[in-house]
Amino acid sequence: SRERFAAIFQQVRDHFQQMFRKLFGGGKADLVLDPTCPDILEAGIEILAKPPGKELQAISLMSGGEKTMTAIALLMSIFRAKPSPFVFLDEVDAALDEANNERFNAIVREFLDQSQFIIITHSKRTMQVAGTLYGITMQEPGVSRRVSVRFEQNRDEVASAVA
Amino acid sequence: SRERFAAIFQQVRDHFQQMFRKLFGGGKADLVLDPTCPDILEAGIEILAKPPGKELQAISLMSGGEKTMTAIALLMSIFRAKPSPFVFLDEVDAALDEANNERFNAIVREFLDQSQFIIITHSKRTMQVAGTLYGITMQEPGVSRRVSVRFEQNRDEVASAVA
Amino acid sequence: MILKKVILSGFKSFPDKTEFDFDAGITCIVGPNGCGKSNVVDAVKWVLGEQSAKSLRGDQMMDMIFNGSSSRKSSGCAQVDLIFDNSDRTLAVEQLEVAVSRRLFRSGESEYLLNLQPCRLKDVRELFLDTGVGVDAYSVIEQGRVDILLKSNPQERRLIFEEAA
Amino acid sequence: MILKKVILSGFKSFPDKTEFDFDAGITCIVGPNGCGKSNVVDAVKWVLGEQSAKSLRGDQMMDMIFNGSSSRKSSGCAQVDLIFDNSDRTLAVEQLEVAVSRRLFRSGESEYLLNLQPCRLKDVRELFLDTGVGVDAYSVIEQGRVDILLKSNPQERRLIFEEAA
Ligand SMILES: Nc1ncnc2c1ncn2[C@@H]1O[C@H](COP(=O)(O)OP(=O)(O)OP(=O)(O)O)[C@@H](O)[C@H]1O
Ligand SMILES: Nc1ncnc2c1ncn2[C@@H]1O[C@H](COP(=O)(O)OP(=O)(O)OP(=O)(O)O)[C@@H](O)[C@H]1O
Ligand SMILES: [Mg+2]
Ligand SMILES: [Mg+2]
Repeated sequence: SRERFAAIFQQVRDHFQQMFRKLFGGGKADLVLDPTCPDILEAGIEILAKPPGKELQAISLMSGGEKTMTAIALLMSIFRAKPSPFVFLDEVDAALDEANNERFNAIVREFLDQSQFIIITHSKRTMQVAGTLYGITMQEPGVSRRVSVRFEQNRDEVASAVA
Repeated sequence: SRERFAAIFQQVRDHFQQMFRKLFGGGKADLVLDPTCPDILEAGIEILAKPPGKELQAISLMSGGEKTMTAIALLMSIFRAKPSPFVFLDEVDAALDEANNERFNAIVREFLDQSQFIIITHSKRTMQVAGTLYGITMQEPGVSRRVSVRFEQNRDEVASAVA
Repeated sequence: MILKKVILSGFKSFPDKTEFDFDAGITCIVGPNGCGKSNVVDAVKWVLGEQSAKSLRGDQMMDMIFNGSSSRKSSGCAQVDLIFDNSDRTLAVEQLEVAVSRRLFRSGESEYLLNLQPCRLKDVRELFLDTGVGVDAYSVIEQGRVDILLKSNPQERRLIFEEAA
Repeated sequence: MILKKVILSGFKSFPDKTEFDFDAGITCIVGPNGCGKSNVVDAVKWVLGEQSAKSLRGDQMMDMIFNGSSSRKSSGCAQVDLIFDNSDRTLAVEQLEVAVSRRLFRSGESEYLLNLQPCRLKDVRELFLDTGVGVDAYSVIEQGRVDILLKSNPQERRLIFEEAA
């Protein structure tokens, strides 16, 4: 229904404006329904994003890492409006430098009140925030096996064993 | 012309079969012209790739890192058939684990006899093989500046300064 | 509701029954390229009712069954189970623990199960309605797809947004 | 032939004239997200004759000119120069050092230059014919695009292959 869509859209939009500023340490972002479209159930969604200190430009001009951070801001905003009990993230940190990887880790931790996170990663930095770490190995050709590790004991061990 | 295309295709194909085995430590790969097409100037190109110990499957089923390594094998095979004096690689190592990152570094070094390589990366491992390291910073908002470093002196310094 | 376990048997590169236990916090899955991490993500999408083999990186659903390796024959069947702790009764069923399963045989025969009872995909979808769980929700972000919302055009983006919200 | 230098002035996030010197080996370019590394790659594609703004991540060619920042006004012109050592006479010209440049003004006026002499894109293309240098060659692999040959269908792949070979 129109009211329901408008309500959720507005919530996601509000969260997105704040989440972007939080992840970028400033700047400005917005979600905008196509104003030329009379029916909000038909209107396309535009994303505006201006990193701190930079001018507002098409999001295509953003860097790989900036796009990932913007996407994460939008994703987390949707989660705030419509929580998922669990979230699987597969190598979403691939394009992030170390500082942004830390910010991503921090935002995931903030959402633990509403979701479990299962994160696939090659980043030792992301592994640092895991409460549980599973390794997958293929000692036998073509056959996956799980290696489980309680983090407090051998974080660095499994990280290097499976890297 | 048909002969020219067939000649280059065969060269790339031969290199690809070897290059794949080198990068994967075994296995089997091939480049195949669509046999149902009578005119080789019209035939589509199929890529077959079987990592060591695994069965031959659609390349879509390969992992992110395996696809990158297969793509690198194909790219380097094209370079062997038709060298470029310089090559710019922008974060091609993003999906690679440490072992594959090393193999990628090694193959780039082998091609130094025919090309210069300019590699953009976040990987400290890739930075290790650079003869020259440039950092780019944005101290002034929105303004890129180059920081140049001769590797032998301060490799770790610039790597941490710009990360 | 807490996702307690994901169990893979004969699914993609997991010929042997393999269990992953999850708690309320952050679980990281790590390992070398090609070891099977993304296959676990595919397993979760598949058991929640993913209909498109392409979206699971395959050509046909049969690609979900372990295809053999140099040391193993192929499997006859793929099965994935999701085990939920339902003590907060998020899921509108009696049980405190809920198991959702999907099976696919080489014959092409396939089934969904709810607490070991055969059911239809429709029943699985209804079970998760409005819980934020499901193939159309944002609960699974696949490798290379985090910026899918940015890459889409305004209309595609709107459709994706609508599905989830 | 050796690529000795790439010079950016007013191109994307480089308002100030910035030079990158390259030698025969491996040069790595590093830095935080958004600092301008991929912009250097775009600069090389652009000066070699890239016609599609989309392929340079922009909407229109005007997006290649520095657009200003919180501390700077926008530039009036973007220029990129590639300086080659031509002592092995790979390039069929007299000079031992060859400079290829491209300029774009806010007015929309744009030009190519060969050793500071205005020329047409056609002349730049002819200069690099059969040298393995050019927008269609494989000499530039953009961020996120390394597996483009794998993702394409057999016909697209064939076209890409033909262009380069
Ligand atoms: N039906 C199947 N039978 C056997 N093996 C399969 C099957 N489907 C996929 N695989 C194998 O699973 C492997 C891919 O696993 P996956 O994508 O999970 O790797 P990954 O751990 O995510 O690696 P990366 O870090 O590179 O992303 C491939 O080597 C593929 O051959
Ligand atoms: N015409 C322009 N004027 C000013 N800034 C621009 C212009 N075009 C692009 N930019 C800026 O350049 C930045 C992107 O730079 P680039 O893509 O080179 O980053 P990067 O160093 O490759 O980062 P990453 O590691 O995330 O890939 C963006 O923040 C964008 O706003
Ligand atoms: Mg993966
Ligand atoms: Mg980049």
